[in-house]
This record gives sequence, structure tokens and C-alpha cells, in this order.
Amino acid sequence: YPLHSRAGDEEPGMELLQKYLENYYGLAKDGKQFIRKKNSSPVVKKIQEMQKFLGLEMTGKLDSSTMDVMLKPRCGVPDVGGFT
Amino acid sequence: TFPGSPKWRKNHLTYRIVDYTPDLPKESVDSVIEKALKVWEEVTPLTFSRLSEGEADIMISFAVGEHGDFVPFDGPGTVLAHAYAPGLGINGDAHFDDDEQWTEDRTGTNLFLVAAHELGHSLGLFHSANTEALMYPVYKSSTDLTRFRLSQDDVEGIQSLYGPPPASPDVPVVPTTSSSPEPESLMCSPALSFDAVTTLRGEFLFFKNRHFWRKSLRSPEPSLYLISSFWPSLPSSMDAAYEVTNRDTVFIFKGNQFWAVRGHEEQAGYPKSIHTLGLPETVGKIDAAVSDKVKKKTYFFVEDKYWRFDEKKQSMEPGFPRKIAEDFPGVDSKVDAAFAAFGFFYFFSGSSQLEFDPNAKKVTHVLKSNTWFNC
Repeated sequence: YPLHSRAGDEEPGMELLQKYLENYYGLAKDGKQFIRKKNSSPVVKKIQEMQKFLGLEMTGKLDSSTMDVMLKPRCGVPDVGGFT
Repeated sequence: TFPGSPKWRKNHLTYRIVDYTPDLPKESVDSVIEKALKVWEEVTPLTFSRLSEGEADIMISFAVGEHGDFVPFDGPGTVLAHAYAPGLGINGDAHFDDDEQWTEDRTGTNLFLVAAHELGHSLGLFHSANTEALMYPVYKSSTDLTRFRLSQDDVEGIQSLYGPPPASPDVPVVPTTSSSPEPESLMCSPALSFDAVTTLRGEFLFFKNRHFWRKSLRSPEPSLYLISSFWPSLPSSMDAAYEVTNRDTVFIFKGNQFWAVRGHEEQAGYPKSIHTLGLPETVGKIDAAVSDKVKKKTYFFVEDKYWRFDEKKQSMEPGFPRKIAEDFPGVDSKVDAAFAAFGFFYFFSGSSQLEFDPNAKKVTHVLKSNTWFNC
């Protein structure tokens, strides 16, 4: 039997969000499916951290204005956390 | 700054452009990088010289995909470049993604804006959350290149690492607040002169080059700010400024153009030509302006003459220009700046200030320009 995808799995932008938070906001790369915990407190906090840093409304959700900024060209240096 | 605040332990740094993008002529890349370094050179004691071979402090390269630092580029878009904090080896280096279309204008990705940002990292600045800052991480294609300047946040960041540049006594090149000793000494220099002075909602603003001192009667100490930190579109080294209180608007003049601001807001539809006010085409700039809120007249001073503008009729009055010295006896020198307060006009010329009583038509006090700073 094919595996049924969970509700929300195909929500656009989730992969981008995961990469963005990992690359620029120090979200742990623990190999787990990000989508399953997108509403979890740590992820919401990370989204809010990103929104605050980028001067966006801190909704904690992947709204259109957040998505717009994430799609814009940017510097590859992380915005927060340690730099190696 | 980066964690641990890494910085260069010397003020003279070397850079080398290791390879070039095919998008631009080599000379253009050379000149853009030089210009980007100058942005930081102007606000710090740092100086730069270019090496053509060997290891430089800042190695600049264009590359695509994986390029030897385990942080691969991602093709066109998104990541434009990255750079490393000060230090040995790869540290201090700046890498540009050559899958971008690098340009000198805004048709592609503007190399100057990105290079100035990346070199900020090379000198020790981390990203800023201030959306006006050059060190904000997201590329702003709308930046007006002709009026580019660092934000107060950028300047304070880099000066926290390296301090201000060596300053001449009359030029406040240190944009920080009055809590720092450096502008204290500049603002109390006996040689201090101003480009323009105006009131703004009950405060006094004294403009000089890229900065202004903001003096409120409520607080004894003036504060120093970058003009761009309040009004990003306004020019530096302005010629004149005045407030029309019943319109809650300050007008700013430079050359044959003028701008309008209300508090922090820059007004749409500006800059306009000064000739739209009724000044003749032969006037290329004004030296100073002051508005009398009681009589609702604004005076424009140009060399030894002045024009008078009727704020009610919004037109220049007939019978002008007239000689300044005839109607303002005692005001004999060219006027640099002027403002009105407490029923007096205050005229600034070099380091001198004249308090003029418009009813008695005479100079009532001769002062130093910086008497408002309680030096």
C-alpha cells in the first residue's frame, strides 16, 4: 500500500522554511520530518525569532509576508547564533 | 558583531581580488570593490591597499556551487554571497555567487551593495535586524545608489570595533549620541559652523555634513544623529532648512532642489525645484532660510540679498530681492543658516551667531554658533 501523506504535508514553502530556519536561525538539523513538528513550540518560536529579526509581524506562522521575505535574495551568513 | 567580537588587530588591511566575474569588466570590479571598502574607510581609522598576488587579509573571489569552503552556493537567486569574520586563512574572505548576474546598476544584482555588505562581515560586523542598515541580511534592490550611505546602526557597529576616523575639529564625523566624548568635543569646538538650522516641533536641529544635533529645551544636552537615520532620502551637507509650523512641515534645501518632511515622514512629490517657489532661474542655491510664524513670511537668503515668501498666498512677494544689510542692519556677512525662536531671528555665519530683533531692527547679541549646546 502506498503511504498516505499526512494533512499539510504538501503545504507549499515548508521545505524552504525548514532550510531557512536551519541555515540562518540555527534550527537543529535532527533529520526528523520538519512538517510533523511545524506547529510545535520550538518551531513557532524559531519562526517568531526570524520574523522579529527581519522586521515582520511575529505571527509564528508561515504567512505571505514572511514567505515573500524568505524568497528574496540575501546574504548567506546566518542571521543569529554561532558562526563557523 | 560576531560572537566573541572578532576584529582586525591592525588598522591597515590588504585585499586581493583573486578572480573576476565575467559579468563585468575587470576595471569595473576593481573600482566597485574600492568604492565598497571606502564606505567603511570613511567612518573608521581603517585603510586598505590592494595586493595583486599572495595572501591578503581579505581575499575576494567569485565562484559557483561548492567552492572549497563546505558552504556551497545555490545557483541563481537566494544566496548572493557570504563572507567570514576577521582572522587568519579563510577568515576575512568574501565570496560572491557567480550564478548571479552582477551589475553596476540595478538591472541585475548590484555588486557594490553586496560587496559593501560582505566587506562589513570581513571587518567584523554580523547581521543587523535594522531594516535600514547595510548589514540587514536581505538584498534591497530599491536602494537609491546615488544617495547610498551607511545607517547609524552600521556606523555604530563598526565604530564599536575600530572607533571613529581621525577627525578634523570642525567636522563631526562621529555619528553617535552625546553620551560619547568625541562629539562632545566637536560640538564645543570654537570653530564649529552649521550648514543649516531649523526648529522642528519645538526642538532645534543644527545640521552639519551628514549629521545633525537635536536640541530640546527639555533636556540640556543635545544629541548627535545621522541625517539618514531619520530621513534616508535627504541630502547631506544641505544648504538651508526652515519649519512652517502651521503646516507641521520642515523644508530642506540643497542646490536647486528642496524636500519636505513631517516629523519622521518624508513627503511625497519631492524634491522640487527651488524655482517653483518663485526664485529666479539665476539663483542656483540658497544660503539660508527662516520662517516667521507670526507674520507667516519666509525669508530666503542668497549671498547679500534676500527674497520674502508669503506663506498665506504661497507666492513670492513683489519688490524682492532686497539687500540683507539694509533690512537686517548688523547682518553684514553671508548667512550660512538661520532660524527663529523667542521672537528673535538667529543668523549664523561661520562660527558666529547674531541674535536679531526684527521689531527693533537691530542685532541684540553677538554669540558663538554653538551657544545652544551649553558648552
